[in-house]
Amino acid sequence: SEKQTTIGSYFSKV
Amino acid sequence: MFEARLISATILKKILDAIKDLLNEGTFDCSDSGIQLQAMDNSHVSLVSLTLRSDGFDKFRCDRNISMGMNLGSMAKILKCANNDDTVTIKAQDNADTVTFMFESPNHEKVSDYEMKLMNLDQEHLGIPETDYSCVVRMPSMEFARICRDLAQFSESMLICCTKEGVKFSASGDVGSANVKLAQTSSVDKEEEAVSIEMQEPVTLTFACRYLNAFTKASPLSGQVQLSMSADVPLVVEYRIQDLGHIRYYLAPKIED
Repeated sequence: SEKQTTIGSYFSKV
Repeated sequence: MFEARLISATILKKILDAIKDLLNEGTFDCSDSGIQLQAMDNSHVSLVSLTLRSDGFDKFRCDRNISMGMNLGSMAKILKCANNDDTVTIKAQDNADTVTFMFESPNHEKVSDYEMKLMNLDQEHLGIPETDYSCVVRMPSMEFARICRDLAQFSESMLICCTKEGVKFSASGDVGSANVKLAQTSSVDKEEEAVSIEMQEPVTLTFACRYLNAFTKASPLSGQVQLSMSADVPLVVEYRIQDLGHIRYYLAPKIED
């Protein structure tokens, strides 16, 4: 099955 | 003092239509270079990034940088009050807690203004690194919208597979499976109808259809859409807004659990 990742796990907070 | 004027309210209506399904509210950051908005959708799966350059406006004045938090539902109510051919001016005083939208008819005989309360929004800004993508696909925006709509009937997820031969969109579920293949066009009458693929390495990624469908609400802004993909990083779906800027959507991929 597939898991949806979040966008925050790819881009860091500034 | 902040003041930005667009000749036609249509463009602002289209921009709002392109973001309001994903975002309930957003902060418009205004500086002398233009207006920017960056916000994640409620579930933090996608990110919307809007850039409107100051030189694309009919008039643009921004004495001090201001951030205006707006409820997009309220903004939509106000923009409904504008005719498409009205001129729209967005105005705010420095440190104001309201913003004013002024609409003027082409003959200047009707002038309306609507004041809206601003919101203080806790916004997380994400740094988006410059990336060389393995595949960049350009295609007609209406075609992309059609494919997303069609394939969403079959599954919650869509596979996008890009090779140098073309790009393939696939979905499979209880009903069966669907595949749409687009080859690079060899020659077209209109540039907007072209499909072009720049590929360094083939890429296959899986994405949630409902977000892709939400992004296609931006189709009226541009005849073409650009999809940028690399393995294991978010997809970028970009619509250019002629002479004004662009809207980019970043979508986190689905991965094998």
